[in-house]
Amino acid sequence: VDVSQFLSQPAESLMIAADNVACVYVDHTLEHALLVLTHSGYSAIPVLDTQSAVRGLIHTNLVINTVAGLDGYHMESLSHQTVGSVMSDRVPTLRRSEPLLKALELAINHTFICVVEEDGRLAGIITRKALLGKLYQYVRE
Amino acid sequence: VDVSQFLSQPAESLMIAADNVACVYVDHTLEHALLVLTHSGYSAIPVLDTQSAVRGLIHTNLVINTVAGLDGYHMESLSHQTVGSVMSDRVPTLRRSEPLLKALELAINHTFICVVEEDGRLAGIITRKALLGKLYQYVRE
Ligand SMILES: Nc1ncnc2c1ncn2[C@@H]1O[C@@H]2COP(=O)(O)O[C@H]3[C@@H](O)[C@H](n4cnc5c(N)ncnc54)O[C@@H]3COP(=O)(O)O[C@H]2[C@H]1O
Ligand SMILES: Nc1ncnc2c1ncn2[C@@H]1O[C@@H]2COP(=O)(O)O[C@H]3[C@@H](O)[C@H](n4cnc5c(N)ncnc54)O[C@@H]3COP(=O)(O)O[C@H]2[C@H]1O
Repeated sequence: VDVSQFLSQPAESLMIAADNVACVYVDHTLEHALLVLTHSGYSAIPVLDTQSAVRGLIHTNLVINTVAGLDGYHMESLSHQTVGSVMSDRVPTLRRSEPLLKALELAINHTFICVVEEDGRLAGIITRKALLGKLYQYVRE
Repeated sequence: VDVSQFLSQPAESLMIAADNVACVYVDHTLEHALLVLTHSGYSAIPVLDTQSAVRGLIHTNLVINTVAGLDGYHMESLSHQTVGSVMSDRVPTLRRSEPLLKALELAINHTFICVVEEDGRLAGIITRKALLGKLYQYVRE
């Protein structure tokens, strides 16, 4: 198997399944989102809607910037704002059957790519780490 | 030029120069570090000592976790703690002349690699984005 055979494999072959992906919902509070982000250790995680469709991403920096004021950080306002009102909706998605070459192209500018079912529900994510690990194996040979 | 010629090029050929790298110093407060992290938008940045040698990394999640308590976030204590006391010292470094293949290997588990001078001073960083962008160009041909 050479690198071009690897990159024509389907996206689902390299994804972390949705069950193992930390995520939050559009109606959750920013307080809850910050808890999930800091406990998981991830700097950004997917945001889903009630049908588990991918709606956006939420970053720790984005949450902190939302409550940063001239006189300090208003952490008490985190429980009054929802994830949906501040999340970034620049989230790259791929279908399970799309080739990994497409995931590599998207990974240049995104730290992870969401893999979705035909109806938009989250199936899993492909991370830069997984792609880099594989590419390293192929280029060394 | 094929991919193996690219990967035998020196690390300095793909780095962002130190002048353009957001960083903080070991003696800075966590309050200052959080400001630099949230204003730059980066989730982790290098920590330098007074001789500009690389000493560690600081992440936004790490700063928030430091002040997270059972009854909320104690942001006022950020100004009483130094970066050096909480930073993570797991920071991969390379010298300018080391090959990009080594940077690729380190980038599997690190979002960026610090390139250092012989005396340990920061010369620049190599990002996963830069490596992925180049690799994509080579594998598409
Ligand atoms: N608990 C852990 N154990 C080992 N290594 C860890 C780790 N947390 C982070 N890292 C390392 O740090 C990189 C950047 O993590 P970050 O959270 O900024 O950025 C992450 C995060 O935003 C997201 N991500 C990764 N796994 C996730 C998951 N299971 N659930 C939700 N989001 C995830 O994808 C981005 C890229 O992940 P990637 O693996 O390429 O790259 C990861 C990985 O190399
Ligand atoms: N202002 C911006 N403009 C355009 N794209 C942006 C951006 N900020 C972040 N990104 C995108 O998000 C990725 C992850 O950023 P993050 O801050 O988690 O993780 C970053 C950050 O921790 C660090 N980094 C990158 N450039 C830096 C700089 N000039 N100074 C200090 N740290 C930097 O290296 C990690 C990997 O960077 P990489 O470029 O591979 O990957 C970046 C890039 O693809």
